[in-house]
Amino acid sequence: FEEFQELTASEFFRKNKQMLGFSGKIRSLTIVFHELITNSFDAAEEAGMLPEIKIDLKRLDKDHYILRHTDNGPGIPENFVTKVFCTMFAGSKFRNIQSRGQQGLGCSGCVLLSQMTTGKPAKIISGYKEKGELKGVQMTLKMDVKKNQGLVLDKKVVEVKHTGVCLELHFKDVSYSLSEQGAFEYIRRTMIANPHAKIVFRDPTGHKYIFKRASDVIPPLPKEVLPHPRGVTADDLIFMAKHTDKRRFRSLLTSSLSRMSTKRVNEIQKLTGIDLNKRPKDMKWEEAEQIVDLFAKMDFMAPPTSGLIPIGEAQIEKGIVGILNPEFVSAISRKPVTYRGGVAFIIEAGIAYGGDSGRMVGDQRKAEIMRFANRVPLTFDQGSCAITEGLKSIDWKRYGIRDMESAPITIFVNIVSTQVPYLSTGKQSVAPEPEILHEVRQTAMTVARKLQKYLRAKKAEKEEAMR
Amino acid sequence: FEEFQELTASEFFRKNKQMLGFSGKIRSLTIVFHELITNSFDAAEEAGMLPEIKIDLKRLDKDHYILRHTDNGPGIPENFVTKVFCTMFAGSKFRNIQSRGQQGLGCSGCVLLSQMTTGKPAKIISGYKEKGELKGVQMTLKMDVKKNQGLVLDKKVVEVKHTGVCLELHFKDVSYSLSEQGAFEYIRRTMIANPHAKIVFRDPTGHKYIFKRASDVIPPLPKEVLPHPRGVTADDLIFMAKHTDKRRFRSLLTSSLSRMSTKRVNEIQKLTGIDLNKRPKDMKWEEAEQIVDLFAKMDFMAPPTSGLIPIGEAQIEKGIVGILNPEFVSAISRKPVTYRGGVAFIIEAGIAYGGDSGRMVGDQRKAEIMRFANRVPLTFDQGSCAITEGLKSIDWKRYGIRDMESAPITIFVNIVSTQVPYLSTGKQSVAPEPEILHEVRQTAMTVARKLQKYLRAKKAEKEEAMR
Ligand SMILES: Nc1ncnc2c1ncn2[C@@H]1O[C@H](COP(=O)(O)OP(=O)(O)OP(=O)(O)O)[C@@H](O)[C@H]1O
Ligand SMILES: Nc1ncnc2c1ncn2[C@@H]1O[C@H](COP(=O)(O)OP(=O)(O)OP(=O)(O)O)[C@@H](O)[C@H]1O
Ligand SMILES: [Mg+2]
Ligand SMILES: [Mg+2]
Repeated sequence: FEEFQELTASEFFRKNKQMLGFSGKIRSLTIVFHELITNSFDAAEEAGMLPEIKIDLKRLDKDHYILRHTDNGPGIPENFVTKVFCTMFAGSKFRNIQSRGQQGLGCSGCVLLSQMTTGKPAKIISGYKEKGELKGVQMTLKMDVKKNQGLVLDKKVVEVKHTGVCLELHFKDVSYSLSEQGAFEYIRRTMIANPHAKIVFRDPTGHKYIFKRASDVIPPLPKEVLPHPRGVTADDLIFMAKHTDKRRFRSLLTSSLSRMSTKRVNEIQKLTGIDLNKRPKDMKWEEAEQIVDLFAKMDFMAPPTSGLIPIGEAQIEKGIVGILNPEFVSAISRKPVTYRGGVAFIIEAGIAYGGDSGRMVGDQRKAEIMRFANRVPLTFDQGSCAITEGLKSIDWKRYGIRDMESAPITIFVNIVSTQVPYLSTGKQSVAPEPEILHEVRQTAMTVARKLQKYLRAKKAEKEEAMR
Repeated sequence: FEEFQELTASEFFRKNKQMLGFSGKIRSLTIVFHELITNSFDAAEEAGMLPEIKIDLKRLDKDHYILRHTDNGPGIPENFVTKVFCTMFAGSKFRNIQSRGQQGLGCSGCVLLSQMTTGKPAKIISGYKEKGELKGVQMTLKMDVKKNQGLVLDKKVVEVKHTGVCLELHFKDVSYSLSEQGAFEYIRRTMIANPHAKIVFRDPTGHKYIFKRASDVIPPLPKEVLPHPRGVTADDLIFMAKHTDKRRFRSLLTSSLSRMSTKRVNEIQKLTGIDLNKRPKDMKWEEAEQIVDLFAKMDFMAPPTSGLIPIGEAQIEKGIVGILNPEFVSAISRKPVTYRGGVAFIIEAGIAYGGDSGRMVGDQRKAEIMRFANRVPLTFDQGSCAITEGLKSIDWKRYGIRDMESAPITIFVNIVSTQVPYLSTGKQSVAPEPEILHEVRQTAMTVARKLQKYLRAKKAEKEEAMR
């Protein structure tokens, strides 16, 4: 036990950067783009704005780049900058609201990778409003990996024209690629699910790509979705009770769970005999278990539909048509359901056939899966993802697709949730929770049926024409 | 930013217990067995003892168990007990020595799962030696999830006959299963790679299984394996320099890197012109890069072979024969090489044909992969593992195996390293580092060639017999 140590989160991830997704040169750079783009999209949307990002990737040498990333979000107040960029498990996305970020790791991971590969500090310019007044600050930061904190090497007031974050990071041992795993394809897929965003990207050759907005409609702001009584656990109730400022357990119930009215609470008190007026801290585990068991038997309305914001069937079809030009497309956005812990989620999907659907492998077009979570493309770890597992588990032959290995089909799936159960901190695959697998299967069968109907009609038409 | 929070590691993992491997009822219980067994094996081996574990799984109700796990290791000193069981990222395995544990999460994760599913505290009896004297303490603990610390609910001195840890945990929402994913199969596979261990397991029906020792030879103790100059990064040198107590950079080099002699250091000083006598803190990034670039051009001996302890070819073959009774078996243990960061690793593998080799799927025997890391069975996440990727990437047809889907073959692969690059904190799959993939492929081809030779000889014999 002389060697017994406690590591900080940053120390742990420095030893295990592959767990942040930084494994391989191409993937590492794509993950950097992913973390910075998702942060900027979240920030702009929370401020009620259409996201606009400018990315400049300059190549200094082989596998050596400078990345400049600028957004039009509300910026970051000066006193939060070091926590945002140099502290792991620090963020504003730990609540019950749908957002792309949810771990407090993303941009700190990028700063860590930059520092580990080049030794250079991160440069940040943040334009933000303080009491209505526009302020600008430029900071040069390094991460103190042992302490999970930031070190400010330089700080000065600067003039900014509008709010937003401008970040400059140097990277070595990463590689820009036009392949499926590369940053360019990542941007392309991001645009399918985020037609309301604009990205201007200057690649290492100097070529400027403008990914225009396909829609001027700001998506509605997601609302807080409280845990649903169906699935919330005794541990959740006890944990909430331990850390609440509510005086009575009954007010904790009505304020922390969805579909929990005073009438319901009285019903629960009557049926369990537990005094729900007592202080939250006095609630015992056995009583919490009784309450949760009773929840399972009661009839609650499904989770509210207003909190989660799916892409929507019309927009999915539009996005798919825009890039694949298929002969057939059909989308479906399911109702919200919950998985373990009473966490609400929605599965939506689109299927495209023909045109540029599917992926060329050699000279064959094979079925392609495009996975998304909260509108974010999931590029890697496809083999271990619940979306893949759910889609592969249905018998496509029954729907007229004899061989998925040679079918010009693209299946687009998006999971929307306040808490996506990722399999690792790399956030590229979803855990196979039974309820999620079930929903993916149901969704897959629905779109498969629609495709089957189209293919039959097409075949009938063909046979008709031949007579 | 009013919602900006910093989470502790325990808070994060409570929200994301699937990242500890606790996803699904069967898998969750198997992972608990895995974490406790690996800790006991590490502890006994470090103390130079043959590991002996007693596991008692009592079923209280459907999906409701009490687990009692007792080992014969050196125990845990009283003042370390709460850190061991209630603090995440706390452990003694963060050094450059091969061990099964390496993250400081395992048993804290089990305590967290127990608490989250039952609300019950963990009970620990620890027998340990303090200044040669045998001491015993019994403690009842809960994890303070917000603070990543332990709360001692009860503590008392007890009599113990010998050193070791006895742990009692309650679990709900877990399931004991005899399937491939279950705890029993996990124990069985553990015994293949750890023939020097003994496990007595009383299952929920009360049936007592004795997994006897197949060998009385204590494996040699792994030694510290310093990072190898080939692959160590500039960041590694700067990080070491920042946290060393050495007075000169040259002594940091000779003491922290393998194969680094004074002669070498003088050579490096001469070729780079950098004064290596200066204080480590005065080393600049650009200079570290120069040194690392020079390392890449110099001729270093391969990593020392004594530090890593593979299972060994004889033992792999013995273990395979013991459970599969095959008609052919062949094993190979490769030389140490390094992956990114200069971390040494060894790939060893065995191939078995016929007998009970392969896995029954329906009425077919298909090829089966058994993956191990530092002698620990990897049961889950097979699809995303580098071992799987490496094995599947060779063309088995070239070696006479026409169809892996219907071949009575079992391939056993073990990776040995001071730091296994797992893909997630669930530690069930290895990251596809290029050097690891390469070694797995080379190993696969070697055993495939041996199998091919056997099958040809078998076929020739058959044809001979038919004349
Ligand atoms: N461009 C930005 N504009 C405004 N705020 C930002 C920006 N980037 C990051 N932040 C803030 O910094 C926090 C930390 O970001 P980080 O990417 O580390 O974690 P996250 O986005 O919360 O979760 P995840 O690890 O899943 O990405 C965010 O929650 C947000 O509050
Ligand atoms: N049965 C045991 N006997 C003695 N020491 C133990 C035992 N179990 C755990 N420990 C000590 O507690 C530490 C923490 O154990 P824990 O399982 O949390 O992490 P780890 O084994 O170091 O890494 P990992 O998360 O990869 O398992 C170990 O490093 C070891 O020092
Ligand atoms: Mg983020
Ligand atoms: Mg452990």
